[in-house]
Parts: sequence; structure tokens; C-alpha cells
Amino acid sequence: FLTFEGDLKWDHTDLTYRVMNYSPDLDKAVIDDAFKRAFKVWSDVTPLTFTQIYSGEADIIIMFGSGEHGDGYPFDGKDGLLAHAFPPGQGIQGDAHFDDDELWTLGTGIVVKTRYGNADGADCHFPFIFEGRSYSRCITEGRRDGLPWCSTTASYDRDKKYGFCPSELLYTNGGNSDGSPCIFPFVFEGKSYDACTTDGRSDGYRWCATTASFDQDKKYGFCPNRDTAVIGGNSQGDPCVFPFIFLGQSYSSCTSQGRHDGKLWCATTSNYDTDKKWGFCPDRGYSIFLVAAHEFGHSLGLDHSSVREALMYPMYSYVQDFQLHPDDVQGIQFLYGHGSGPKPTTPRPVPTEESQLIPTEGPQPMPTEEPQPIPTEAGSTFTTEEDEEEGTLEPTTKPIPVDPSQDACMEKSFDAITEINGELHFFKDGKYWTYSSYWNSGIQGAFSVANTWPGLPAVIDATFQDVLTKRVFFFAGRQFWVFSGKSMLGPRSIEKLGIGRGAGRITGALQRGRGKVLLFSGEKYWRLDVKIQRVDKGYPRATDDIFTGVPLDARNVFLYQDKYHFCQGSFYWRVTPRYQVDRVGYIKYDLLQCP
Amino acid sequence: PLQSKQQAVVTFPGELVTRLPDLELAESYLLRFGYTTAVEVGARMGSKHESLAKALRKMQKHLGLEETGELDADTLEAMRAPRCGVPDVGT
Repeated sequence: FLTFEGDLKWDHTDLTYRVMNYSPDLDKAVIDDAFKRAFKVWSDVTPLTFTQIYSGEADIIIMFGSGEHGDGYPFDGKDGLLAHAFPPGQGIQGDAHFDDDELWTLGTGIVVKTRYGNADGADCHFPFIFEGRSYSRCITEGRRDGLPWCSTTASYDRDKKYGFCPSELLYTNGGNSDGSPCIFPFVFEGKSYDACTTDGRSDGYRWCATTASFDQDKKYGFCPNRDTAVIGGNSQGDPCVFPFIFLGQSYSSCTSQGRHDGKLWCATTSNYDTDKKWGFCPDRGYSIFLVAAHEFGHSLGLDHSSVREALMYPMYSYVQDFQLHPDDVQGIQFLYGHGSGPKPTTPRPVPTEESQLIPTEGPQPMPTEEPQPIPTEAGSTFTTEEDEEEGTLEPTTKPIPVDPSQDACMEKSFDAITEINGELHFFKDGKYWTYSSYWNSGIQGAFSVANTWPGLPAVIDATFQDVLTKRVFFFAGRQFWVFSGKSMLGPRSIEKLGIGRGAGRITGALQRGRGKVLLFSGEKYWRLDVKIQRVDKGYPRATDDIFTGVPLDARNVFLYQDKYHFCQGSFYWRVTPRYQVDRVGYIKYDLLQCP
Repeated sequence: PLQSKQQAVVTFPGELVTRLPDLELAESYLLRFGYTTAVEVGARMGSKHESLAKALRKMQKHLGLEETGELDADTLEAMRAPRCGVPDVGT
């Protein structure tokens, strides 16, 4: 990680932020939620707190803009530059700006959140069936008022679940009209307008009057983008018009003709050749959450990292299950120190806007009968073959918990972690807990180590189960024990295995196919031949020779669900069999499923 | 037969970023994100290749790419990738 020159940082930890305007691409509630989650990424690992304010001077001012937007660092249209932010300080310092020539989504395509209707603000389901026809966009068919709507399930015909799509005929954003819809036609500087316009503005945002005359009433709002709105070009926010004429040919859908980069575009009037009005068609877009989390890193004092997987790497890439990379954690904690500990990242439902706007008359699709609530999916009780399948694990008699009140979730760390008979075992001070994702039984325990494996010391360093014989090996200090059921061999010295005197405690073990196990100590590892109980020649080797990107001073190392896990502090690094770190998560919340 | 017909490429009005030739793209990227300075670009007349290679290596190292000093495919892909506007080097 890198920090800015002079380690610029905030001199207080209770930071405020203010969102000055919103992108027309997304519902305001979705953007607010994304920013809140992006700040939480950083507050989870530091003492920092973030509070949204709605007036006055905030530490971090957030705005959307395009091209030159007032700070001398212009954006560049669609793609390329996505956003930028300034390091901590007064005035513009700390502020974050987002390029509104991008399509802002949650990373996987346009999000069409509905309002009103009977679907409680659910997103549109594309494609959907209406009167036997399939639609992949919001439609006005079936209505006389021109309001675009969509089904929120795969079939309106079957489910009758629907909502209204973003439209200037339904509401506006910002301005001074409290969300009132546009009134068409309206008069602005003596001219009559039948649609949203960018006239009178230098920032390219589309607006309308919310009374019949702006000149007289000065009431206005910004138009939300429809799902068919184009991005960039010279018609940002206007809908595609199909069919349109381009070089004499008629097009009824977006096309890449005329371009060398393959990007899809459409005209926003019926004839490109005469009007030259165009824009790009919606694609996956960029995740406002991921980009915001990156920019807020700058706002807090982090510069770009050269670690590709880190959030602060300068290039954008979409990840579905985002976890802050250890490089980012180290960077931000270098500046602000640790917080009181990470908290679980529970997904927060995006609030609906039902409470903000109440329709005078609930608009309803005209066709057919009244909407009736019908289950969205054919009701099927979730019985699978797995339920009836016999477990492949040998039946075991469950030990009796010694003290159910001793909670694994209260432990700060564990002596050893391993998978035995398909269940994760967490050892600490003579106790252990089990967790099985297979049985979905939650955390079981605490159990007594002495009851299950009599003769072991209270504190063990590492353990693993041999996949072939099901024997369980335990390591503590420089000794090891081997259990087959309750029969025990040991203790024996790890020197008998060929691990020299220079090695410290064994921190973990990874089973490698049949009969081989990697034993870790310090920054090295040995390969143990379990059958002959001897490490192979050519070892020890450096852990980072093959396990790059994991903490070299891991406290626990274990195999779980065919992936390698390296634990340090509250976190674990999960490594695929191809030696790629594919997840960094919380031991308690992700592995133990603590509340 | 239709595919062999040469497709017309149009200059779309209002498009802020045009597709620059590779070398121009590289020079503007290296300057914008702090790997070269305007002074270096201006003084490059005599040793253009060397200074470009040096700046490319700097960029490749910073972004975790293979340090070839060449304008190779990976480097060009990185230069065309969507990204944050904050410079990688300098203020």
C-alpha cells in the first residue's frame, strides 16, 4: 500500500459526508445505500465513523459530474476515467467526484427499481411476459397514460406483480419541486418544451419544469434516466429511438455499425444521418459501491496500491463478494490504527422510496383484471435427493458439551483449526467447538478435548486428520500424538518426523492428496509422508514459494472444503488449489457463522 | 459476400475520447498518471525510445505488470482499462 506524500490524514475520526447530487442512472436510495456500505468498508477496520449530513460543510463532499466539472481535472466521457478523489484536508480536499458519463449500476447491468404498483419497490424482471409477448425493457403497452412499467416476476400474465419504471412523468430528482413529475409542455425562456432538456445548463443534466411555465414559477427538477436511456455520446440520458436511420439503413436495436471498438450505440432521434444525435446503449456499467469504496480510500489518505487484488489498485474490476484486501487493511490501519474489531458484513436491504412519494392514485396497468398476488414461483417444498442421500461419513457419537455457555464467538483466536469427519473443529485451551455446513447445525460445543482425545495437553498447536486412515494427528510444542478413535500413540518428538531442532511450533497442516501432508512452522513448510511418518527430502521450503499473498506468520493453517486457509488475527485467507487467494474473510463471521 | 464489404467507420460527434494510436495513447497515459513529466516529454526528441522504455518500466512495475519496457499487449490493455483518475505517481 501507499499513502500520500506526508501521510496526509484526518485529524479527527468522526467524519461527515454530504452527497451534493445524484446520478440519474440509479434510484437515490440505491446510491445512498452504496455510499453507506462503501464507508463501512473502512469503518469496519479502523476507529473511523462516517455520518451523512444534508446541509453545511462536510469533511467529504460527494458529487457526480461530467467532463470539466469545476476542479480542473476533467472526466473523459464513457469508460476511461471513472472517478477521482482528493486526499484529506480542508476545502476540496477529501472530496470524491464520480463521472456521470458512466453508467452507474451495482456492477452487473442496469438496475430498474420500480415505484408504486404492487411489488413493494422490487426491481424489474427482464424479460417478462405480458399478454403472451416477451419484453426486455419497460413498456407503456396496456396503458393510456404513457407511464412505463414492468413486471417484477418472469410473467405478468401469471403473477400480476408490477411496478412503475423511472420516468419523468412519475417523478423528478433534486431541484425545488419535492419530486413532482414534469409537466409537458412547459415554457422556458419563451420556448415550449415537450421533453426533458439540457438547455440552460452547462453540466449536461436533463431537467424539466414541474409547472406549465418555468419562466413564471421557477419550479423544476432533474429527470431520472429511463431504462432505455443512452450513456454518453451527445444525448446523455435521452432514450434510444427505434427504428432509426444510419447511413441509409434502418436499425431496430442497438448496433456497433460505424464503430471500430464494437460498442453498441443507438440514435436518439429517428434519423442519425440528419440529426447526428446518439449515445451508447446500456451495458453492465460500473459498480458505484466498488468505485466509491476505492475513492473513499483516497479521501482517507490512501494512494494507489500495486497489489492487483487490492481495492486501492487503480484499475476497476468487478467482484461479486467484495472483501477488503489485507493490503488495504494494513494501509488504512497504518494511518488510523485498528478499530474495536471487525463487525459482520450483513447485507442491508435497500430501502424503498414508498414513504417519500405517495401517489394520488395508484397507477395500475390497464389490461386484464386487477393484479392478484400469486406466488412468484410454483410452490415447491425444497426436498432434494441430498436429503435422502446417506451421509458418506462414518457415524460418530457426539460428545456431550462441557459447558454450552462457553461461546466460540467470544474467543479472540483459536489454538488450532481443522476439519475432522467433515466438520470444522476449533480448539482453544482444552475445549473445542464443531461447525458443520453440511448438517447446518450451527456451532456445537464447547466440548472437552480431554474427554474426546484423552492424554492430550490442554493447548495444542495444530491438528489434522489423515484422509486415508481417518487417524487424527495432534501437535503441541515439539511433540505429536496420533489418535485412532480413542487409541493413542505418543507423545513422540517431531524430530522423529525429520523436522529439525530449528523449527518452532507447528502452526497448521494441509492434506495433499493421499498420504501427504504439508506441515507449517514459521515461514517454512515440510511435506510429511503420513504412512512412513517422515518428511520428504528437499524440505523445508519457503511458504511464499507457492502460497503467495497469504500472511507468512499465519497462526492456523488448515484445509477446509478443498481449499487452503491461512489465519491471522480475525481474518482468514482462502487459497484455491491453483494457489490463488480467492477470498479474505472473517474467521468468526464467515467460517463460524457468528451472529 | 456481405461480410467482405468494408464497414464505414464514423466519427461520432461529442465523443470525448477518440481511439488514439498506441504510441499517442501511451504518451498521454504516462504523462497523465505521473510516469513522465511534461518536461521529459518535451526533451525526448533525442532519446525518445529510451525515455519511453524507462517510463513504461516504471508504470509496469507500479501496476504489477511484467517489466518489459515495451508497449506490449498487456500494457496497452492496462492503459485502456477503466480506472481511477488519481495519478499513480506524484501529486
